[in-house]
Amino acid sequence: LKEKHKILHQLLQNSTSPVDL
Amino acid sequence: PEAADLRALARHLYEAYLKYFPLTKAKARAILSGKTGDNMPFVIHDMKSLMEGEQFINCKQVPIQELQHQTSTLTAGLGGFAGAHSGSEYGFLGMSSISGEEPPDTLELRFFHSCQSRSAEAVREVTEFAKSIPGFSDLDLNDQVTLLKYGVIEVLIIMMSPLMNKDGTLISYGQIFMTREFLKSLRKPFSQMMEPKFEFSVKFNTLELDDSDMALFLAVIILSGDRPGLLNVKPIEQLQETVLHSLELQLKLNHPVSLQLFAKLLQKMTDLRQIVTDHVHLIQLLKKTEVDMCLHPLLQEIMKDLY
Repeated sequence: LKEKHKILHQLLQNSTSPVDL
Repeated sequence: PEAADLRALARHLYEAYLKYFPLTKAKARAILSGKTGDNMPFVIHDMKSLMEGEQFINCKQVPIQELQHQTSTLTAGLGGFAGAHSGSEYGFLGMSSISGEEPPDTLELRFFHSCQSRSAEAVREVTEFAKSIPGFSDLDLNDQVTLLKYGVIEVLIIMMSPLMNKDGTLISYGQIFMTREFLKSLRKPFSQMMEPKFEFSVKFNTLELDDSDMALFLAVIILSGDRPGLLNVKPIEQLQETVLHSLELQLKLNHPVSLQLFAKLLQKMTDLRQIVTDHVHLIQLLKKTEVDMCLHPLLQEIMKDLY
């Protein structure tokens, strides 16, 4: 599932710093 | 001791809520009730005020960071939606420009795109809030993805409620009030997008939750153990049960004379699922009928095979 949801996955894994959306 | 733990959990989630959500219910209600002095929102009620509203906008320009490569890749096949925004100043509501020379049909699409940008940012905020729920980050990563995929639109609709009253909604971090009638005057199907949210919000607001109640309710929504495709339901249900106990206690203490508030609140979760289902179907309809529409890659991920 996480392969199909790369951005969500990355948001979950990243630190709290803002990311470019 | 157990009650003390539940109160500590409520405080923790309230602090996370304040940290990650910039426009609280308290702030929104102050704006809507005119208690912010001269700092009143600009009102958009027709096309003329829509154009005039440009100077009131101060959209967040998020720097390009870790996801640049990934989003660029993902958007390459989507008309470069995100790429079209990055590197340039946001115009009105994230739109490049509004001029009378452009075909009127594109206005709704541009407005829709600017809403998507804000929604994607809101998804990031909700994700950070979810990560602050004790135990959430220890769940199977696939299940974290599933909980967010299915929960995030429900959370966003709940968070929209404090921004709304029967006449319109605050947008752009509370700087603008857009009237319900104006939203209804957009061409179909855009005109149909917000009306169900207004109907829900007006009823939801009668429960008179405050921000500390909202924080717990959002955590309960996120920790729904019945989302399709979850691999390990038990730890999710255990986490939700603790938050539910904390919410029940919170409501008893915070709303001692509001009978059955806990039960009424839980019933809202059923209504929410229907609103999300209808919303996703509307987006899918838009994708089919609007040639120039491109969906933000993050929202596309969430909505793909959702309902």
